[in-house]
Amino acid sequence: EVMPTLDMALFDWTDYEDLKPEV
Amino acid sequence: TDPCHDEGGAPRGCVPGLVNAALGREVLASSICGQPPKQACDSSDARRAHSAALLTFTGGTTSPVCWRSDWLMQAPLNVTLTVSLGKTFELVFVSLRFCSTPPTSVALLKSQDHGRSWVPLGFFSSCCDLDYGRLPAPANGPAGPGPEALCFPEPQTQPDGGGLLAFSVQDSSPPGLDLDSSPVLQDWVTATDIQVVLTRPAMLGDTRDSEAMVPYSYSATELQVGGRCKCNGHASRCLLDTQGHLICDCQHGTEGPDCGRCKPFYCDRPWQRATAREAHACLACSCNGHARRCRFNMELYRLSGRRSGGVCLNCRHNTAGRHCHYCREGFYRDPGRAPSDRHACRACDCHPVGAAGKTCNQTTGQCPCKDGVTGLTCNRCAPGFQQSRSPVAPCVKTP
Repeated sequence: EVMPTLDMALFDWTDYEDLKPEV
Repeated sequence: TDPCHDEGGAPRGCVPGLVNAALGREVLASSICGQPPKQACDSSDARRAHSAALLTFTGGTTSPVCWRSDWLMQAPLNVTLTVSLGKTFELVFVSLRFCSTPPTSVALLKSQDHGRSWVPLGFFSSCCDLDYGRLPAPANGPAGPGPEALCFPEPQTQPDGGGLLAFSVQDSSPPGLDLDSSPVLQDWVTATDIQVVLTRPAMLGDTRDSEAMVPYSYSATELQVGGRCKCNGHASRCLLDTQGHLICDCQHGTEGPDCGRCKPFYCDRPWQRATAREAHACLACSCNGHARRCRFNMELYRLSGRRSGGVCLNCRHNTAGRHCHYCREGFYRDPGRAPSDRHACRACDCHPVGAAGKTCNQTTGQCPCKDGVTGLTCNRCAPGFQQSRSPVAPCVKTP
């Protein structure tokens, strides 16, 4: 089973703003 | 036909040919007749000039043919002839032909530092003890373990009235001493300048030149310095550089006027003089084509059994290590490419959320994945997991 790649748009960065990667 | 390499291209020891290193070189004479002009000698008149250039004249016929010192009326009677060879040579012989009855006392010296300091090579005298405080040279060379400046008989007058001073380095070396294996002999034959000091003239006049019979005057021609351009076994010829200096045409990864050091990238082992049996070529560092500079490390050289001591510097193309043979942190080896390929190291490209770090396995490229994450770059949830909204735990078990 091939899983879909992680969708960055689904992540909630509210509590993890400092971890958010630069795009 | 390459003297420095065999038919298979492997390096082998090579030396330049034997030449007269003094030929065409300027000779400085401490005394030249005709300065100021005298009856038979006028330095401003070519027909009566006896310049020191006649000692190393390159060819053709001249008249006069001999250098002549000024009239020496009283002590000191020393006259010095100095010739700079322009570069280090390995001496084989020195000779000087006298145009009149030869002097009865001569000292021969050499310099290894372009005339700053001098050491004697040999003496020639009828009174070795009195003139130089030495015993006459033993018939079979020096008794000691190394070469030394011996006192030989003075040049003999020949039937034409002149004489020949002849010095051979072989005569001042113990028999059996080999240039390849004796650093002492290598040092002994090395010279940049030669000096002949004529210290006592024969009390006789010239019988070869057309000049008047004059006591206390030296006259000579054909100063020859037989030797090989010193290249330490790493060149078969010497050339003039752009500034007109004589330099070795260095091979075997060496450089310098005498091939006395390894070229910058050729430092995988220490420099050594070549011998007839072993070329001792400088070896290029092994950097897989990813570095232009390296340095020698003696400790590593010893640990390798004296095989390799080069350490590559500034590995490029994301490589690292002593030989630029592995990938730097954050990169992994592409198994489909050769180690020397510019693109042999690929970026790990670990997923910014799915991976627990940025450094992947250097062989497989596998990034460290967070729980429930899979894939080479940790960019997918593993079977049985699904994406969450939390970037800290991006994959959670499927309910």
